[in-house]
Amino acid sequence: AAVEKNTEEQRWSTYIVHMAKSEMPASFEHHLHWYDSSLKSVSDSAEMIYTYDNVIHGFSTRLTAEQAQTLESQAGILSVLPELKYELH
Amino acid sequence: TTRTPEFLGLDKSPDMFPDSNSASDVIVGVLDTGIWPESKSFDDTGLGPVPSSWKGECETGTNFTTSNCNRKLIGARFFSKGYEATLGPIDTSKESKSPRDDDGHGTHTASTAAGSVVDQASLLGYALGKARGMATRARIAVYKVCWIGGCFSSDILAAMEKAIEDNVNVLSMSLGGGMSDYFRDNVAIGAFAAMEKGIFISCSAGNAGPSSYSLSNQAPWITTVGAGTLDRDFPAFVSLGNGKNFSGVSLFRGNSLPGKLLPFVYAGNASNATNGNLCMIGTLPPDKVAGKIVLCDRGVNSRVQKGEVVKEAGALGMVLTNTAANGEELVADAHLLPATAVGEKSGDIIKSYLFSDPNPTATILFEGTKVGIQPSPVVAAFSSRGPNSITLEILKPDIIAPGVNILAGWSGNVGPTGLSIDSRRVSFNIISGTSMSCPHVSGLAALVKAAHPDWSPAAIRSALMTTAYTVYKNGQKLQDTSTGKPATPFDYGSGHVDPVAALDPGLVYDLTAADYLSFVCALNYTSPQISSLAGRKFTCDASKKYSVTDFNYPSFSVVFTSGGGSKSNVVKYTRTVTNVGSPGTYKVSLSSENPSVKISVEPASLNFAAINEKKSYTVTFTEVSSLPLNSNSFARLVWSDGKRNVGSPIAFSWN
Repeated sequence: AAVEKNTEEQRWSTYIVHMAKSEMPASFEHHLHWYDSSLKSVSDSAEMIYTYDNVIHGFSTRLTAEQAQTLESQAGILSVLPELKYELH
Repeated sequence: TTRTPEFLGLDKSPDMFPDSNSASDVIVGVLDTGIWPESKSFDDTGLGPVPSSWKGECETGTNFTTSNCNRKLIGARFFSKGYEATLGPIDTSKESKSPRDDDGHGTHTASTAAGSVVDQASLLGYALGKARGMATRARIAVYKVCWIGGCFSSDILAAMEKAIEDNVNVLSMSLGGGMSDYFRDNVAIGAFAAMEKGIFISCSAGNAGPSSYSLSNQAPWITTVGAGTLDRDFPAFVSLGNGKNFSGVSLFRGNSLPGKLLPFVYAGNASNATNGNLCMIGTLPPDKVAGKIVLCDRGVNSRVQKGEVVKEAGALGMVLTNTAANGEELVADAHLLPATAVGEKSGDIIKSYLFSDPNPTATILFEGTKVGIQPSPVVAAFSSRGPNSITLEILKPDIIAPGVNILAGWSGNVGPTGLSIDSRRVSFNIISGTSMSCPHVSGLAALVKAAHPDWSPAAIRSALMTTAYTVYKNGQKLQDTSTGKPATPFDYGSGHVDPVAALDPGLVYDLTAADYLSFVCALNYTSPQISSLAGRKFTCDASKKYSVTDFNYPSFSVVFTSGGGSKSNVVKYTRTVTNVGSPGTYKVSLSSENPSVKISVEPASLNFAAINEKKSYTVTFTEVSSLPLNSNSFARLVWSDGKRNVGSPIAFSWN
């Protein structure tokens, strides 16, 4: 079970989702609702880790590679970038 | 820091750096491992109220409360959700889930950029002096994004998001990762947004030198900072039984060696392990090294860990020798046992003595701190090098600044070596890296910003670049540690920073967000890529012919097609300079090391009647003869009014 959980865990990675804010459907009052709806369309359980509005328009979340790929193909999604680990110099 | 203020000339011209409010209204944001608020470098004596522009906060967490902030340290935040999402909840018995710095790196960089004056600062007596940041009156806001397990981009973006909201003026980021295209690099994306808000961003160039194409943080809206040496050293000689002496460096402080020659052994001979020469954990048999001095090779594990391994094995001292990867670069460490670091050449001679003498002996003589070392600055071997692997036509790094053996503030939770067994606690530590040169430029940018509050980040960067120097006082070119020969603009960009000159640069190459968008249009970015980068919909004008050669960068990088056939390559670059000094006439001068490219400038003189007046000029590069593939050649273009020199390096590449 532990191995299975670990394997399951490993399937999930953090992604940074860049949204085309200007393409938010009129049916949404607030872009956060749109973000949440987009996320829920690929995963019932995924939560937003951060939302961004200055540096980018979007959010970060944990997804499987398949979910990330599905999300990226949706309208209004500019890119779904895998999280990078940066090093101190 | 001690010594760098004098080395940079900051002590000679205090009146040039206004102590007025403008200097204390500049806010430097530092994304790093947090801060040790008790450090004297963050004392706020003499500072007025927190600037009214400030919107940030002092967050509470493990061993950190709002009372840890003051009028110097005006903001402290931490970002760990991305880190915890990947590695699980932070174990607060191991690291502080708060802005508190458990590592030392963040305290070091923050105090370098804007630390208050601290008298009698030193590391165990080394580098003793008056420590101060570059911008002693600037305010500091820290954003902890680096943890034991690393610095995660979702946390970095969240911190940049907040730093923009909080209204920092300068962002200092001594971190990097990967070399992906700008629209896929979250630091570059965040930096674009910050630049649009008028924030100056300086980043470390990376420590992957001396290989070429080894830079991090190459985006043109980021100031990319390489590392050079100071005129200070910490000599510790190796004295061999055959009477020969070899210079090395060390920050060891403690019980010195017995005043006699000691048995000397090469780790590679004492160990049975395949890489026994590296003094890695578990590879040194005590019966072979106890009571002796051990020669270890650099590589794989950290230098200080090698010292720990040698000490644990019962040896009395260590000589650490460079390999080809580091050449003659000597970085000093506060080892736990008497130890010194020697260059590759010395190491080879010492080894041949070890292998030939039946009873080799040695000792180490410590000489403390020496200043006035020449030549200096020298480009650090580890400093990452150009060309720019993403956009060849943008010359990077931009500039170099002191980054070798830099003393600055340190955390109270970790010893000077960073080793868990190092129970010493110090207020200041000496470490090296482009992590150290970056905050120097961040602090100097804050000084320029204080003197010229209305200048854009691009104008500030231009002033720092066009006034940088590329030759020593004797006219010789700056050297490169890794070759012992003259360095090139791919090593030092526009040269070594000269803050006093940067305050009065004469002309600046300014850039707006629109110019950067035209730049990415010239790179043929698609609309989604531009939207990812710029965070808004933007479509390049199909009727316009965008070209990187029109991008108003303060340096030049010209790319020719090698063997370009009979048609000689002719490339025209356009530049626009803004007069930020007194009215005057600037005349251009050109110098080139290779006649293979003819350079002409039109017009050859620019006459400015008023401040903020803009004039354009065109440089035509005509390839007279093609050089072989991957050749490089360099030239220099300088506008001068007889008092101020506005210098730009020109790099030619044949691809």
